[in-house]
Amino acid sequence: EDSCVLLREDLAAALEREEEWSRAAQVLSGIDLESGGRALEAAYKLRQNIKIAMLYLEDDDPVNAEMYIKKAAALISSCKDEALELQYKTCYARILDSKRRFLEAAMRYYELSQSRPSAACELKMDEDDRDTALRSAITCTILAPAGPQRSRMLAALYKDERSTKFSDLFPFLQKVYLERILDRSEVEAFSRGLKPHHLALLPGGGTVLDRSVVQHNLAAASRLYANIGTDQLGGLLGVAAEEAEALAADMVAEGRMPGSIDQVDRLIHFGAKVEVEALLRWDDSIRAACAKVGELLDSVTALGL
Amino acid sequence: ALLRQVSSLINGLPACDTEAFTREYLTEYNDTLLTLYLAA
Amino acid sequence: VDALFKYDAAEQQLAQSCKPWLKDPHHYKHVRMSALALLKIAMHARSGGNLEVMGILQGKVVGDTFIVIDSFALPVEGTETRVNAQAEAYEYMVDFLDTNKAVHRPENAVGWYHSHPGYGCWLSGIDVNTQMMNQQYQEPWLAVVVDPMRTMAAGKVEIGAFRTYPKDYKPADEGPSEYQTIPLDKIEDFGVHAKSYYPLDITFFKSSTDSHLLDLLWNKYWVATLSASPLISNRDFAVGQIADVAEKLEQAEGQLTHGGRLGRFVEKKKGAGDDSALSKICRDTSKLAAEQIKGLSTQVIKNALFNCRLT
Repeated sequence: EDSCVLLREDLAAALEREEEWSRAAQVLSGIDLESGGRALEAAYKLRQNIKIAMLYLEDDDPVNAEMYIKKAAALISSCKDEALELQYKTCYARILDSKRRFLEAAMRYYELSQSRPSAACELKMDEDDRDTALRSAITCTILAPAGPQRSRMLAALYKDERSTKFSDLFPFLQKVYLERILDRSEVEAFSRGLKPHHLALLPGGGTVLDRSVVQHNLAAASRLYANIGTDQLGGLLGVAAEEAEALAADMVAEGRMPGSIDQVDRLIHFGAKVEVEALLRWDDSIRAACAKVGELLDSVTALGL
Repeated sequence: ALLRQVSSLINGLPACDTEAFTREYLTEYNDTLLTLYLAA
Repeated sequence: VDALFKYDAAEQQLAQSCKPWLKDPHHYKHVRMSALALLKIAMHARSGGNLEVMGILQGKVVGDTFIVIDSFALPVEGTETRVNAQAEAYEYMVDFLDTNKAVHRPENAVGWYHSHPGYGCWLSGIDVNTQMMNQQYQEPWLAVVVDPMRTMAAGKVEIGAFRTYPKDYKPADEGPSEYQTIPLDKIEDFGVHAKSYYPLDITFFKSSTDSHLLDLLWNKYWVATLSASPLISNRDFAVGQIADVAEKLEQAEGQLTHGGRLGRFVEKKKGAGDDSALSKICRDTSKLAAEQIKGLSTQVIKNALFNCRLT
């Protein structure tokens, strides 16, 4: 079995040189890492799982990559190798990015951009690598669905001094952070720096970027208007009125935008409406009445009646 | 003293009788009925 | 019952030296939890809101039963997304247990608890790995999961106790377990690891002092019940449940249109507890509806009691 493993590793290396990423991953995944037949070090298993995940990522196969990175996740806590940890974090961030879990990816990219591996670490990380990670964090945050979590991430990135050196990206980041409505030309300029999977078409139509921009502009509109008709909102966002209403409904339901929708009058009201104030006051009155009943009963008991 | 306590209790009822309360109460009621209808 | 609170270090040492869990992975079957521990766990879980929280159980073992006497919270949160959140709290845990002993609280740590806000009591992949590791190095060890949101919605504590099987152990088929609603985004994690652990039944006990205090509290409990509005306090959770049902319906519909036979979704396998996708959705909506009816009934009764004028 040992010579079989060595053969697989050599074959995988050769396939990698030929840029046959998926085939190399398949060859490596044939190595039995799970059964107790051979005593394998956790570090070796971890390295192989990460390697397979990264190979699948090279071929834009995030589904298989995620399967192996999850196996690596179970082993990472027992491993103290800084280089492996760095590889794992990078790989996981890229998988999240490919799977369009942009906020999680952004958080991990940002964490990577702040890493400073020790001198003893096998893997070196220079300023360029950290800048790349930071750019990825900014891109993913902008593409993430609008809401409070994204706002927090945007704030962190905007206030990070290093962001200002990206002259092509920082003005757009600033506009997004300040919740200003984004216009077509700015969005197109931003889209030039995106990877293919960011511009992939979604099942409902439109790209990831389109959806993100529409949601952002909707959130921005909610800051400008107290209420707006669905037709007017559709015109503002460049989509049909029904789609604008559906988008607003999703954002309200997910707690990413406070508001309410009057479908009968085709109006969207922005801002948190405390609809239950009177009901809560009612509960207070009931509590007071019950307290009086309690006191009454105590008095009756005290009097021995 | 007991009778005064009773009187104070009764004077505190109804616990809430405003238009806003009625509106919110019926909205909750209708929302729940709608949920039940969807469930059915 | 007060005797349950007594701790004999020598007795515990003896019980553990035999290592009964090695001979029978199913050795521990029962959990008796004190009212104090339950209250502390429930309050801690509730205070976490939407974030998972985690803590340690203290107590002892007697035969095949874990006796949980007390619990304490750990300063970590969001435990489901991190591989080993417990590791951050090791120092705190060790300090806490040492301090306990210094103030003559000799109970050992016998397990851990954590919360699953809104998604039920079961062990995820990360939980199973954590518990397996604990059972390797810290036996006897128990895992408890509590759901504070379902507790609020249902009006009773949603809590479960579990132990994992050893890695290559194949458990005998235990038959269908009690159905519970699992949100769509957790179903895979629930299903994949369901056979790696088994539930223990939990019962509760109170000391004589606890009984007296709880009796006194009961006299005031009715006020809190009447002045509560479950429809309002559980609103976010209910919205989440409705959204989950909608997603499950979409998925079931998608499976139907992509070549699934209609029969697959309405037939029930004979004798087994296996339900079709649609019947599971029906059970979820029934539960949701029941909770809504309960909430609405509360409002109607309050209205009748406090708002209707007697003529």
